[in-house]
Amino acid sequence: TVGAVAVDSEGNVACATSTGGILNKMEGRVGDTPCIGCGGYADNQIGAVSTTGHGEAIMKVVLARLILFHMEQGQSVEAASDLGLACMKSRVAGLGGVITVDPQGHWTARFNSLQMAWAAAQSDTLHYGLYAGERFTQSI
Amino acid sequence: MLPVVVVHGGAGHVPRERSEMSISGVCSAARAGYAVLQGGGSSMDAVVEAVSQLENNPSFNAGCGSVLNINGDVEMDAFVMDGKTLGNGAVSTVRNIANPIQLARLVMDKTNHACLTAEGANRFARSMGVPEVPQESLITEYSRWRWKQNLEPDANPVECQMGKMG
Repeated sequence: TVGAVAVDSEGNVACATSTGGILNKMEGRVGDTPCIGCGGYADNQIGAVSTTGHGEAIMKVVLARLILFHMEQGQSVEAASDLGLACMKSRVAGLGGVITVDPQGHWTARFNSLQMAWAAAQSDTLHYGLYAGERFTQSI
Repeated sequence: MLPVVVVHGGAGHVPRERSEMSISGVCSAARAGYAVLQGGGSSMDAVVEAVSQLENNPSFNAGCGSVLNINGDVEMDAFVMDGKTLGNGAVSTVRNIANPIQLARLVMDKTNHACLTAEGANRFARSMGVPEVPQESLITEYSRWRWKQNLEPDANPVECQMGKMG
């Protein structure tokens, strides 16, 4: 699965997620990606999220909209993302990752699997990582 | 703080020998999305551009490089959503399309539906002039190898793909 979230100079947010699905899935199996609120969600009043991971687990907790719910309650992008992932892990033992932005341009990349390749471009700086805790930067 | 674009290449197991390709792929996709924003493009333009780049990169499980289903075929899903209008578009189990994310955007822009699936999505693509590609062009040696590896009776495809908990 791959995904992106963005905030443009007018403060509009958007998300996009695309996937081949799960290895050796049954023919016709549909995962979280095309399901609104699961594979992604975007609302200028809250923020935008793109998710990746075990689709059947993500759908059970409606992960993208759950994270934005926490942000509506005042949580930061990072805390809301961690709360959503923790809910998925504790309720359905699900593994996954998310990228999240808010309309002010705060962003995060969080995951409870061992790895997730991510990158962020902001103020002419490129941030990126693969393993938990990694956050490298270079000029764009 | 604005503009900003963030991309991911998928959570789960990335073998060491593929980690370089994954990192360089997400970095170039983020740069491409950011260039769209700096050129005055919308956040929707930016995320579609970034994800299209990742779909065209065989290192990632989307577009070219998608994992195979149990029959050895490629069926893809994609979703877009616009925060300004709450507009959204999706395709599911679509085949023979190089950039499903661009088809999902067409569903949002050209129909009043949220999602088109399977043959209906393919028929919509044809009506929009989106070219179909041979399935072979979407399959990599690596995805075929993983498919074969997970046909064994005791295989665990989800664990193979997601790896261990972090």
